Amino acid sequence: ECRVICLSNQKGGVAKTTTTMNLGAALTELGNRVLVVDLDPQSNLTMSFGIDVENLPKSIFDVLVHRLAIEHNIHKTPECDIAVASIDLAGAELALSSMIGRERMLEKALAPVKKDYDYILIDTPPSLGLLTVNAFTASDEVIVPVQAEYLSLRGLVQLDNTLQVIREHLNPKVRIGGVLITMYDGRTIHSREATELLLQNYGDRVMKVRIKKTIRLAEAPVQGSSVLTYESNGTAAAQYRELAQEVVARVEQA
Amino acid sequence: ECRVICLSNQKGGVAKTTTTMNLGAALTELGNRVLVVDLDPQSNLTMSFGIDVENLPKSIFDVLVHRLAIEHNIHKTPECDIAVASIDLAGAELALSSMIGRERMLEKALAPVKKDYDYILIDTPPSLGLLTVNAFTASDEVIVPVQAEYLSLRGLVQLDNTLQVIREHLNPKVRIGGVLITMYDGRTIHSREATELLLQNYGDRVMKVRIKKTIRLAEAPVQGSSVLTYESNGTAAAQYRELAQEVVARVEQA
Ligand SMILES: Nc1ncnc2c1ncn2[C@@H]1O[C@H](COP(=O)(O)OP(=O)(O)OP(=O)(O)O)[C@@H](O)[C@H]1O
Ligand SMILES: Nc1ncnc2c1ncn2[C@@H]1O[C@H](COP(=O)(O)OP(=O)(O)OP(=O)(O)O)[C@@H](O)[C@H]1O
Ligand SMILES: [Mg+2]
Ligand SMILES: [Mg+2]
Repeated sequence: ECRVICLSNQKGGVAKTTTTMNLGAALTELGNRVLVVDLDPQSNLTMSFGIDVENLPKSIFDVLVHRLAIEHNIHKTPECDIAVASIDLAGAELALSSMIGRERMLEKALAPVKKDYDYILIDTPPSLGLLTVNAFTASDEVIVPVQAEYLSLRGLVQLDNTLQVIREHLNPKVRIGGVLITMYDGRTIHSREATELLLQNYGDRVMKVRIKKTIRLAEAPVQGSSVLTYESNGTAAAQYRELAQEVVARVEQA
Repeated sequence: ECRVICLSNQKGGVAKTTTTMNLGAALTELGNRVLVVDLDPQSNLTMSFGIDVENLPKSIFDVLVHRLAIEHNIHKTPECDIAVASIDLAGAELALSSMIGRERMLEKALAPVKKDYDYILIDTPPSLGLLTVNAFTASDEVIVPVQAEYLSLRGLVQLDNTLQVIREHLNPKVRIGGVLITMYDGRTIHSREATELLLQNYGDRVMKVRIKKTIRLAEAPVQGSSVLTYESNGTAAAQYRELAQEVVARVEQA
């Protein structure tokens, strides 16, 4: 049974892309068949795999707006498969906004390939617009990367409210599968206080593993690979492997 | 003569909001009359000034979509005036998309109050959508906060291309007034290499001052004030004061 997980938080720069890539690679390492989907016009996920975004013949834009079969937009990499994005995706929200069924385009596009994968991970832009709504509608659960900082915490209420609306109108099963603390620096009081607040509000939905701040995670995309390949024995690779195991275990509980 | 400056970068989490607030406070300290405008549905700028975003009677949404005079949406704070935002701004892009002159709504709204300010700073969401296009159309220049990291640098090409389109169709004078390196950690090779790349591509448009990474900047919004008030004698306050002087000096050169 394929599990579709979306990485989302409208707060910018909280490691949505970094988590999609590294969790994807770690799930592949456990023997799963994994597809990651780049749904952000910035195309950071596509770039992080070393794919040239300037010369892509097709992109996820064509899948959503022109009904291209998604298998024609999937590139294979050593770490997982990826449905790529390019800048033309910036025009998708406007192009989709007048279409009937505009919120279900991604769900329809993924349906025929779910049989080929154990996990599908969707990276979203820092917004709660139509692209992210498409991701919520297509997903079983949402993992919310969050920085242990004040401004980052404030956005979670809006995310919760949006998911409530999605459940009522589009996808009754979508839920927050986990809140993941990223870029963690346990030395500051601010981080510790913010983490305390998160645990009070989200309880056991907060993932046990915390991804510590390390420059290795910023370096890996330059090489076009995940940190599991870039520095296989490092702390960051170990933490993302731990995250993959926790994600796998959480499905059994759900 | 009022100068309208927009803080923009579609890459998330690069300190757009933090820079709008602290540059605004520093320009006020120099004796200028300053208005900051929150154009992000996340309302982080409004929250950072300690304003309760859940119970706002009006917001910038009403100004853009219902032609409310902006002076009815301006709150005074000890550090500058602010045109506030709330979550209803998330509906603005769709509401505006079918209106004639949809890209000029902010420009029209600001026109009557430019006489009351020396600087107007606009904080934008992490996207190049209609809200940011409104900000580009209303602005004389754009300051681009950037992290010295690979994924952050990749977005600058898209930003340049968008500004080119804005110049051709909407606002011939808007230019990049400066590229500001934020959250800088000079200890890593990655940061130094990324900074080198920035200087090669943007030359003297890169601001001389670099804002160093410090937890003080994440702490200040919890208190509802800028770092100039929160820790007036600290490094971050000194760097934002330096930035304000550089911004003032740059106009003389333009
Ligand atoms: N644990 C970490 N430690 C240090 N740097 C990190 C970590 N995780 C991610 N980064 C870096 O922080 C920056 C932001 O991460 P990333 O781009 O994945 O966030 P995002 O939420 O996808 O951003 P956006 O909102 O723009 O899509 C990137 O430069 C990334 O390389
Ligand atoms: N120089 C700095 N050192 C350390 N932390 C910083 C610095 N500048 C900003 N921050 C913190 O980093 C986070 C991101 O900054 P901020 O929210 O201002 O970025 P942004 O570009 O406005 O994000 P978004 O794309 O979501 O609008 C915030 O938690 C902020 O408090
Ligand atoms: Mg991203
Ligand atoms: Mg912001």
